[in-house]
Amino acid sequence: DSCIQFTRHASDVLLNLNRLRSRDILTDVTILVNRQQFRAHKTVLMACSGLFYTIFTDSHKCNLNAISLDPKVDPEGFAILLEFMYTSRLTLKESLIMAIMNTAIYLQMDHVVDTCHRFIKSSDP
Amino acid sequence: YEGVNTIKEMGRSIHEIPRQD
Repeated sequence: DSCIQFTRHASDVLLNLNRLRSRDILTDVTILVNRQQFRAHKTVLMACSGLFYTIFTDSHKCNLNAISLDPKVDPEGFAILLEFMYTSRLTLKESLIMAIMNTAIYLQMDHVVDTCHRFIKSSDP
Repeated sequence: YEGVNTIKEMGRSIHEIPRQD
């Protein structure tokens, strides 16, 4: 008996999910951050964020097709974290690192928060 | 992403969804 593991399968699946997002195929929720709107797949949001996991496993909220985030959330920070969810790449612009980290705290993405902390500490002169 | 200094993070990236709640 043998087993063939396609080592790049996970990243290929994620790339296709991102293609579906950019073509708005089977996206099932709009995330409202201040005046900006982001279409996404609930399953991807839940897989990556503790906050969205809690929201979409709540029987009263799982059928919502629009979610407004707290107005303190920075849309640019959210956009970068949404991109991370669909690409595994976190773009850290110096001017946005705090907004990204605060948004990751809000979205309950603890591993990203820890990584941002370490990045800030390592880049402190 | 050419030209950007890329740091490889080998640790866990996201939470783990429990087998059941």
